[in-house]
Amino acid sequence: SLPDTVLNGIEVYSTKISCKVTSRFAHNVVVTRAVNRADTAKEISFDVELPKTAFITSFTMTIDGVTYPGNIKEKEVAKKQYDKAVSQGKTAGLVKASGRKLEKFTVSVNVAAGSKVTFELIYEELLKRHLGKYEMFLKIQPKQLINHFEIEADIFEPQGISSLDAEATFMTNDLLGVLTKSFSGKKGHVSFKPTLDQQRSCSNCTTSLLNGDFTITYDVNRESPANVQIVNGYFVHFFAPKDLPVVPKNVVFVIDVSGSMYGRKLVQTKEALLKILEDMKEEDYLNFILFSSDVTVWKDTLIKATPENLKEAKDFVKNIQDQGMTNINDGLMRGIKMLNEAREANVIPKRSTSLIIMLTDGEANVGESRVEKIQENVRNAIEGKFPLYNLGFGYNLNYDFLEKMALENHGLARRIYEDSDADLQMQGFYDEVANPLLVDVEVQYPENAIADITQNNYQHFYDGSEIVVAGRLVDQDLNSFTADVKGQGALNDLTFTEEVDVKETEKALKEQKYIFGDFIERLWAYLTIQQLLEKRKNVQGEEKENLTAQALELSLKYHFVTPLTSMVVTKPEDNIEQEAVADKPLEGKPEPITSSYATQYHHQPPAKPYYYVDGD
Amino acid sequence: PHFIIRVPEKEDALCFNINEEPGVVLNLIRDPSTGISISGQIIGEKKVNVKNQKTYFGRLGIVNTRADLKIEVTTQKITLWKGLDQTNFTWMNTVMVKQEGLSLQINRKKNIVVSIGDGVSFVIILHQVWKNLPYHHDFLGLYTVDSHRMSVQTHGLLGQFFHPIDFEVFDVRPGSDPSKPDATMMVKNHKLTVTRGWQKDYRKDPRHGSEVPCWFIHNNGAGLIDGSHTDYIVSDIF
Repeated sequence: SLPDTVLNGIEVYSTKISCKVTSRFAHNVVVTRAVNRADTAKEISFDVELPKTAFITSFTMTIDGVTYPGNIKEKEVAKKQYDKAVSQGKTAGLVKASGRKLEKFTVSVNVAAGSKVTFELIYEELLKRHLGKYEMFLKIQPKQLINHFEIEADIFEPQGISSLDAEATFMTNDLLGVLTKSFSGKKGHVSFKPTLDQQRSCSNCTTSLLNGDFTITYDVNRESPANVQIVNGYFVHFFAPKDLPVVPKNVVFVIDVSGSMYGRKLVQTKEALLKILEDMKEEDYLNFILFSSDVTVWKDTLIKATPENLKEAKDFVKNIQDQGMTNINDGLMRGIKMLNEAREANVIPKRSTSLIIMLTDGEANVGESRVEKIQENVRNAIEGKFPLYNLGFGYNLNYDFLEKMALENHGLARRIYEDSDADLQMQGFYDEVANPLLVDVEVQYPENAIADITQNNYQHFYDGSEIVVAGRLVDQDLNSFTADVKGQGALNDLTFTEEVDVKETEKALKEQKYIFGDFIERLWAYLTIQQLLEKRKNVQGEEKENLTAQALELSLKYHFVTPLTSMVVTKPEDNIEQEAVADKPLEGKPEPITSSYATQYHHQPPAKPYYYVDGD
Repeated sequence: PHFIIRVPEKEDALCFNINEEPGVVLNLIRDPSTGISISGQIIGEKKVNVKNQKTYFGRLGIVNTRADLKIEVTTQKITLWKGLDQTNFTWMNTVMVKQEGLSLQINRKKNIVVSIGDGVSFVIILHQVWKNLPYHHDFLGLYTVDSHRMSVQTHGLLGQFFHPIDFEVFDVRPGSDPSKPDATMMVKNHKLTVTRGWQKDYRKDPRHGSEVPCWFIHNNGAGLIDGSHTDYIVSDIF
C-alpha cells in the first residue's frame, strides 16, 4: 500500500514557501519537490497563486538533476516562441488572473516513472502600507498531503517592528500550535509547519485541510516620520508621519443609477453610502450627483456634514432609484463644476481638499459617449486641482477608460467585484481616502546628489499609508545629504527634514545578515517599472514609446515578468523540448478564456482559438 | 530649576534657584498685551526620598490667547493646538511648522525654536541623559530671544526681568566656600547677601553647557523677584 502522501502515483516530498522581507521589499521563494511513484510516466503540476502586484523573477524546473530555467524575454520575442507552441495546438499561457488580488502561475510536466522533479518559483513585491499595516498574502492550496510543508517568513525592518501577526482562514486549534510568530527589535519571524497528520481534513482523511489564505501583517516603529536607507549606492526613503490632524475634505459622490444598477448593486451601493455618511466628519462638505440618462443632484451646492445635513443625506440615499441609461460625462462635469464653484466662492474652508468619487457599472451610452472626449472634458475641467477616483462595479464596463481618466486626474481606479461584500469594498476604498493628513506633498533632495528618483510628489498623504521614494546616489563618495518633505496640513504648512549620513546608514544596513545585498536597487527598479507602466497609460506617441523602452530595459535587466516581458519556460516532453510562456495578466483586460497549460496538456487541441494574455 | 538673568547694562548676570515639589507649575512669562504666556512644570529626579533632590522643568506650556494657540512641550513630545485641533510631534522629528502667527522649528533631539507673532522667539532645549542613569532623567531648558518685543506689562518669574533692572554689589568678602565669595547686593530696594558662583547656559552645548559667572540670590530668589516665589505657582500649564 502506498503512503497517504501518494496521490495518483505522485508523492510530494515537500513544499516550502520562504519569504524574506527587507524594508517592505518581499522576496518569496516557493519550492516543491515531488517524485513519480507510478510505473508509468505521470504529469506533475505546480500551481502558485501570487499577488497581482508581484513580479515573477525566476522559475526553474529540475528533473532528475537536469535544470530547465525560465528565461525572461521581451514580449515580442517570447511571442514568436509562443506562436510556435500554439501552432502545435497547445496554449502556452502559464499565468492567469485569479480572483481579486491574485494571479495564478501553473506549470506541469510529464515525468517518467521513478523520476524526481523540483519546481522553484521566485517572485518579488513591494508591500504597500494600507490602513496602518503591511500585508503579505499567500494562497495555500496543496492538492494532496505533503511530507514536509513549511512557510517561513523572515522580516527585517531597520526602523524596528511594532506589531506582527499571521493568520490563516483554515486555522484550527490543532494548527495554531504549529504557527509561531515573534518579533524583537528589527527582526520578525513567522513559521508554519504542520505535520502530515495535522494537514488531514479529518482524522483518517487523505485530503488536506490547508486550503485558504495565509496572511502576515506587520507595521514598523514610527518615532520618526521618515526613514532613509542606503545600500550599494541606491536609497529608499519612507515617509509616514503620524498624529497630524485630518485635512477637511469636500467630497462629491457621482453615482451611476442607470437601469443596470437595478437590484443588489444598487442596494449595496446605498448600504455603502449610508455607512460612509456615518463616518463623515463635521468639518467635511459633501454632495451627491446621480446620473442615468439625466443628472440629478441632492443639493445645488456642497453641504457641510452637520448631523442634520447627514440625516437628510441618508434619507436621500435611501430613496435613490435606478432608471435610464448611462451619462457619465454630464454626471462628472456637474460634480467638477460644483467643486470648482465652491472653491471660487470660498464656501469651503481654505485649508481643505476636494475629491470626486465616481461609481459606475457600465459604459457611457447617452450624452457624450466618446471616451476620449469625456476624458478631455474631465481633464480640462479639473485642471489638476483635485483627484478623481473611479470605482468600476462589475465587469460590464470599460475599465481601461476609467483607469486612464482617474490616473490623468491624479486619482486611481478600483474595481468593485460583484459579490456579497461589494458594499464593504466601497467602504474600504472610502476609508483609504477619508483621512488626508497632508496635501500637495513634495519630497526634495539636493539636485547634484541623487538621480533616477521615483515619483516624488503626491497630491495627498493619507493616514495609514506611506510615501516611498527611491533613487540612486550620483556621488558614491557622498557623506551626507538632506531630504525635505513639504506638505500642507490641516492647520499648518510643514517641512520635515531628514539628515542622511550616507556612510553610517549604509554601514548599519550592511551589518545585517538578513539582507540580500541589492534589495534597495531591486526595490528601486520595481517601483520605477510600476510607475513607468502607470505613466505609460496616460500618454501617446513618442512619449509612450520612451516610457515603454525604459520600463522594458529595466524589466529585462532586473529579470521581472512585467506586462512588457514574458518568461519562456522550456519543458522536456516526450523527448521534444517544448516551450511555455509566463505573462502578466492586466486588470483592465477581460478575463482570458485560456485554460492553464496543466489542464490543457492531455487534451486534444480544441476547436476554439486561444487567447494570449498580452500586456499591450 | 535654575534661572539665569543676564544684565547687559552691567555686563553681568544674576541667578537663583526655585526649589519646589515635583508637579508644581510655575508661571514663567505672562504678557497680557501680546497674549503670550509660558508656564513650566517641575519634575524631580527618578528616585524619590533623595536628600537635596534636584528639580528641573519637565513640561512647558506656551499659550497665545490672541491666536487661540497652545504648545505643550515635554521631554517626550510636542503638541500644538489651534483651537481644539491638535498636531503631535516627537523629539525624533526635524520639522518646520508654519501657520498664521506661528513658526515652530523642531530640531531632532536638540531644541525647538518657537516664534510667535511679530518675532518673539523662545528656544526650548532638550537635555537628554543616558536613560539608565539611576537618578537623572531628561529635562527641558527655556531661553528667550528678542524679549524686548514683549510688552512692558510682561511679568512672571522670568518675564519680570525683560525690563531693565538695576543692582549694586559691594562688600565682597570670603564666603563659606573659598572659591565663592559672598557680597551684599542692593536690588529693588532690598539688601541681600549674594554669592558669586557659576551657572550653566546650555544653548550652544546642550550636553556640557558653558559656565556663566553670576551673582546667586539665595532663598528662591527672595528679594530679587517680585513678591514670593510661591506667588508664581499656578494650577495648570495653560
